Amino acid sequence: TVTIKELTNHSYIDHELSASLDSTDAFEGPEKLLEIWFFPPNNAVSAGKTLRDIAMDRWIEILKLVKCEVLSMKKTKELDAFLLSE
Amino acid sequence: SSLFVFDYKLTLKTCGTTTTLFCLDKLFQTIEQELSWNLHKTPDGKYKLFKVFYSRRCFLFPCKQAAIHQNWADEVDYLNRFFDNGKSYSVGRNDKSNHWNLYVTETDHSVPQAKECIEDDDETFEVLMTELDPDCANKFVCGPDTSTSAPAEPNEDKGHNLGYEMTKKTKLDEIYLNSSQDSNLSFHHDAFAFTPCGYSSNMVLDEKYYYTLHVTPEKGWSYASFESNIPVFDISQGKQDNLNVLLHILNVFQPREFSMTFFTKNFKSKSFQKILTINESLPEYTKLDKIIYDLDDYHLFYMKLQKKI
Repeated sequence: TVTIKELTNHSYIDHELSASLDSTDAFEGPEKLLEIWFFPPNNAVSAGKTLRDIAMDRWIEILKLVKCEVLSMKKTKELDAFLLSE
Repeated sequence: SSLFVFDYKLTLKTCGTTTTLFCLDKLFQTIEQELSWNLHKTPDGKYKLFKVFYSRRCFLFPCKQAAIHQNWADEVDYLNRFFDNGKSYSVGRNDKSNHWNLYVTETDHSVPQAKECIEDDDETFEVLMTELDPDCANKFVCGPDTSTSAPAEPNEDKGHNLGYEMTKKTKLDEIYLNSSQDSNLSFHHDAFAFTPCGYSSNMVLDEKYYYTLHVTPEKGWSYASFESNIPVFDISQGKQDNLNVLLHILNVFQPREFSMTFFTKNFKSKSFQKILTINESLPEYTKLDKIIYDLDDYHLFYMKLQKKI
């Protein structure tokens, strides 16, 4: 279960965005779910850089096109989990 | 909304009037420029990737969506501009405008797979719930002047603090066995409570598996979604299955109606076999639809249920 330390170990957090967000006009819960496998899991082919080498400001640019902003992000050994503004 | 980025895979899940597919152009530019990946392309310039899924339930207010997201056919046309070998499915009843849509590409087997990949335990379980019980929905309303423990450390803030408190109050961090007594798996949590209402959270188990929850509690269009790629049976050493997971979620939200989808590569798995009859363990709900698709190397199970009156 989650412990309070999880409030202090973000890899990234946008406090300004967090304080300004307002969900009064939210009305559409159902999501659009996109999953892209560029290579198979346990990929034996491609060495070198991975998706996780894409910098945060690049993700922020890409997500702007989706009309989302990055609220916070947690990094683990195998994935980066972004919480977004919508 | 959430984004999960792995070495070679990403999952982007966005709600509201977001324009999810409009990220594709920039995403591919970024990948080709920054990662120097030379992605497979067909002669007519379409990407031939290992696998692509895009899915969504019918919207509650489709005409309020932006651009191509106003209707499924336009989304499919847009996806087909990028990807080779995509197929589109409408799953469930079309007459009720609450069916589920899926776009999936044929797996590109031209890229050699490492041996252990074949036995990959990839599965995705999604539960989409509408007309939440009002008392349950209210747990995700924090109101404009909710006091919370003031940020104690410089990188804490109110939205995340409230999100943490919502997680603890609703026990959404206890869906999968992960307390220190019964598991030594790592568990990471990130949650945010929106003002005046709403909740989003990402949980990561064992560094590589996630589940994510998004709640829009407003009366009239209340909604909650749960999505997980956790292979529950294996990860709990047989102590838990997807029925346990589903019962925990239904208890938190008590929806009047919900759909669930379960993707697996291995339809002989205990998880898949168990889920085929899962409605028999839900006496409060009546089964509306039960559909199984054989999608080349994945099996898809879809079920829609409604609370008995």
